[in-house]
Amino acid sequence: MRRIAITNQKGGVGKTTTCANLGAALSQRGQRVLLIDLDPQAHLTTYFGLDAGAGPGAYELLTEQPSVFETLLKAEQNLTIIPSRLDLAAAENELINTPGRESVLRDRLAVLSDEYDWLLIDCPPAFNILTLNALSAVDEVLVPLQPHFLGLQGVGRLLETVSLVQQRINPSLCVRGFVLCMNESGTRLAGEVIADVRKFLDEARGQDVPWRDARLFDTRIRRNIKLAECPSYGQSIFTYAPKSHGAEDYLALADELMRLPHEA
Amino acid sequence: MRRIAITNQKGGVGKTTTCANLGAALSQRGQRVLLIDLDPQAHLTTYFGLDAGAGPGAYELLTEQPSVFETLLKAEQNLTIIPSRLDLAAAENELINTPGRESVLRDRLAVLSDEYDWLLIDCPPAFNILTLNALSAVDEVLVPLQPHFLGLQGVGRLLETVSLVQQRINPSLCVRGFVLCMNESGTRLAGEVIADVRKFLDEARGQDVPWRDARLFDTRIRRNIKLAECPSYGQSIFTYAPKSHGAEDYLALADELMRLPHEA
Ligand SMILES: Nc1ncnc2c1ncn2[C@@H]1O[C@H](COP(=O)(O)OP(=O)(O)OP(=O)(O)O)[C@@H](O)[C@H]1O
Ligand SMILES: Nc1ncnc2c1ncn2[C@@H]1O[C@H](COP(=O)(O)OP(=O)(O)OP(=O)(O)O)[C@@H](O)[C@H]1O
Ligand SMILES: [Mg+2]
Ligand SMILES: [Mg+2]
Repeated sequence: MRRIAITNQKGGVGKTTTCANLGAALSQRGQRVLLIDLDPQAHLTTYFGLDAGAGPGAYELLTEQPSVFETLLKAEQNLTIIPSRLDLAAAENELINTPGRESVLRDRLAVLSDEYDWLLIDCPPAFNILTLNALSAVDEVLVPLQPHFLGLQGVGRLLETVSLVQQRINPSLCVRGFVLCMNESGTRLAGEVIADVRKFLDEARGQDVPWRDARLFDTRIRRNIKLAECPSYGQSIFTYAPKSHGAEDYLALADELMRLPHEA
Repeated sequence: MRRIAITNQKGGVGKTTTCANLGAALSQRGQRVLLIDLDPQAHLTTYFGLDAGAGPGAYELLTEQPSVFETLLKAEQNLTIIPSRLDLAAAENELINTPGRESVLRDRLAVLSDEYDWLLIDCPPAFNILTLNALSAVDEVLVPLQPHFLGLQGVGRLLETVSLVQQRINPSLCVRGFVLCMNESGTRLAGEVIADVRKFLDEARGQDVPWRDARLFDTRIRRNIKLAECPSYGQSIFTYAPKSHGAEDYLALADELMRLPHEA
């Protein structure tokens, strides 16, 4: 199972949209996909018109002992989700004094064997215990990036955090790459951001850092209002507007991700 | 002095852009404006090409005893800022056991008398001690809203939090209104969001809630790439592109805000 955390502490850059629609794209390709909503805003859960309701979700998974299998909800065909609610915010405080608090999720997921081909985790816009749990439970990091100046500012700190997790908690963690979201091609700003990221990644090649093999994905997710509309129908872009640019772009991203070499 | 917190826990909806450019618009109108960067991402500080450097900033203001006047940096003409750095994130833990931890900022600002006409505070995308400090130190809340489905989801919880702060800590707190940001007029989605917000506010009229007089501002901030470009030059939209839609819209917002009746 390929395990990927979709994270960027900058708000509103397309984390949830990427987790939902990349997940749906992989399931379009016949892959079995598990999503986890690790954001107390519960936007990934809402995206598919779901509600954690009274059943166990991400909060219970981190603080009690339900089996992972009790938390699963079906989002779409071949697409399963561990939902969250607002109470997930309380997990932050409850875990504060737990030994190895960052690795609770990893341990809870250890019971999964070959039920899924992919695991994608949607992270909140912050470096908190929830994000650290995601980074400890996966092998790869995918960073959605809006091609704006403010969007670039926090990347250095994000990579520092990944590096600390890799050194202290999860040696197999690496940065798979950066995905441009809400891209408006042709703007000077996007060109500048792309050049900046490319230069930074080229300089990192071969160095002993978790992003030495990271790439700027060739696939760019174009700004497309249908991607903002589909969650109001509780649908992925493939159910809502299968012929749209949004569907095309996320399918291309899934294909590019599936082609990339990775540690087994 | 009118004191306003610019807040919305949803990420990337235009909080920092609104704080920077509404502040600059008010100073264009000859007002004396103080901005506070209460987000550890320090994007408001970066917006004007500034850096808290070694001097005291928002972190020190909350945890040590510098005078407010030592933390001030000049952003533009008539526009002063209390900057932040990444270390502001540490204030969250340091204040956890301080009695009345939410009111520290209010107390620190009490020395200000008539140096400024407006105080605008940029909040992080979270309901944390920093946001609670902002809500306790002001009289009005301005909520930037992206006209998207996911952007609407957290509004109820935001209003609940404002209501609790008004009941328990700051009785003078009220919601001044919602400002549509990155608005792409003509999309069906924007129309639906506008109708939803209007209906919600109409139903609240006259009820005993902090948003009974809240409005959906007539001014809508149009999506405009120049608003995303100007921070890369360390300038407000008025310095970078004074004839752009962005400058027009934020000036109109400042005028609308100045015309609104408010408690003295
Ligand atoms: N390619 C796109 N084109 C148009 N709108 C988009 C696109 N990607 C995302 N959006 C919209 O932009 C907004 C921000 O995206 P999203 O909520 O996925 O970001 P996020 O990083 O998960 O935000 P948060 O930091 O709050 O978790 C949402 O309203 C979403 O519907
Ligand atoms: N009207 C607009 N038109 C185009 N781009 C905009 C507009 N308003 C904001 N932006 C851009 O959108 C991105 C998000 O805006 P901003 O950073 O101000 O939101 P925020 O709510 O402060 O985000 P965070 O939750 O991370 O603090 C930024 O890159 C900004 O430059
Ligand atoms: Mg999200
Ligand atoms: Mg901001």
